[in-house]
Amino acid sequence: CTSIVAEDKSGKLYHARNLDFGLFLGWDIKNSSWIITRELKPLVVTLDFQRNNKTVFKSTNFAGYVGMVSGIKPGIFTLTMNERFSLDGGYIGIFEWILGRRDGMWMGFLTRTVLENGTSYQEAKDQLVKTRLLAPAYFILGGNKSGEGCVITRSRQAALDVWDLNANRGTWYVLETNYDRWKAPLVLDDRRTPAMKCMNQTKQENISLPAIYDVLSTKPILNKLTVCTTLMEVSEGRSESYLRECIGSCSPW
Amino acid sequence: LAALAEDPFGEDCRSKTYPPTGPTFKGTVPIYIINLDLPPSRRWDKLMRDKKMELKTVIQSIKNIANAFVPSGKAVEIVDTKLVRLISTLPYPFNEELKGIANASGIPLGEIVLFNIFYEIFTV
Repeated sequence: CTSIVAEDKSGKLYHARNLDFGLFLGWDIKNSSWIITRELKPLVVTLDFQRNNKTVFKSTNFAGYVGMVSGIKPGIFTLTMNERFSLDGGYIGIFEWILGRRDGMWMGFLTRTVLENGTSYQEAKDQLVKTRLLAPAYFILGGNKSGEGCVITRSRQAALDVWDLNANRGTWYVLETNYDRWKAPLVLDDRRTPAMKCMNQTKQENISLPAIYDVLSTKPILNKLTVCTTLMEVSEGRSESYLRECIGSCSPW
Repeated sequence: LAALAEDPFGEDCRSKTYPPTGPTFKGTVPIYIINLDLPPSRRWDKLMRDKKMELKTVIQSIKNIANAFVPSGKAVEIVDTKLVRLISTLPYPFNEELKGIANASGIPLGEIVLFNIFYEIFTV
């Protein structure tokens, strides 16, 4: 996955992501694609969660999955989740859960709870930072005011790092793939460097959802695992998702 | 060395790709309303009636992959018989929603639980 929160010169916030999924889950030689990635595409839906006929939040989801991986609370915040791989992974959390230790939260249930009940950027951030989890994760959160954007690197127990937007000091975007930002990405899977190169080339004065879509359409940020691209703009409550395909000479991840 | 260091799949930053068209665009995404005023077990009925075949296809592929790794079929057996017990430990309203999805789609509950804890399993 690649998630980006960016702030334009007027303080407007944009949040977008490529949802990549299906690594090592069966390669289809004939179609040169990952089987699960291909089969997940017809399951992608935009969900408008309503109470009293009014939108509470929207998400881009797989039908049948009740948790959230991308969502927007119009006018308040946007949230995406990227997978974080660790030896202290979710399978340990599941074993602990089965054995009766149930003080952690399932990742998808936490993001759903935050989107459903969160009333502010700060409240959402606090919950994502402090709640004990069953699996490690990266939470990418955007707000509706200048400076409200961050990448939260989570272990199962705690937040290891919170990287905040700070346009005044030059950090006008935060960008997360699937690696801790203080470590180099895997040489064979460096989507971070080209994505940052394209963001820097775009420049803050030109940033917009179409410009971010360009970044997310550039290989290898767009790759064989990319299921869809989601674009969100919090102040207008705008959320758009598009199914993607990387054909020809494409990185397998 | 320079050639090795360069990503063979990389390309120059794209421009003017929006609005999405062309070979990298595979279609728009349908919109569904989830009514939170309904009981949790009924919220996903419409969506799952429409998408049950697609979900069955994905879950079958996951089971095929599991069978390839564990040819005895034990892994799939665990999903069908043991994973379903996890449902009683999951918090409300998610446990009720998962039961509703299983009912509306006709897919065994254990397989719906598997699909919903896939993230936790695959973080290693």
